[in-house]
Amino acid sequence: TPSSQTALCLDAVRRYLIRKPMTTKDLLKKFQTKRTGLSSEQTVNVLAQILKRLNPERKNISDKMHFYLTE
Amino acid sequence: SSSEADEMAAALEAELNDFM
Repeated sequence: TPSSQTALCLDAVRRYLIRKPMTTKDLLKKFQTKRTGLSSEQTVNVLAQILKRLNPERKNISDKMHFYLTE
Repeated sequence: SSSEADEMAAALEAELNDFM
């Protein structure tokens, strides 16, 4: 069953992005569908809404765009 | 699979492109 740590929610995404910069793929790995119980489409949609709300900073690391937040 | 992850990442980036 999904635990509070694997649930896809704004606070969980915020915690990850404060800890370290992450690509979209890094974030998707943290919220795998088999753990959250969401479909792929739901995961993409929810994560997009959360990122729009958080409006994280962006920077390129090794030519890949990473999101991050400061506390 | 990694290809599904790639597809999801691409879809997510496409969603965010309008915004970014």
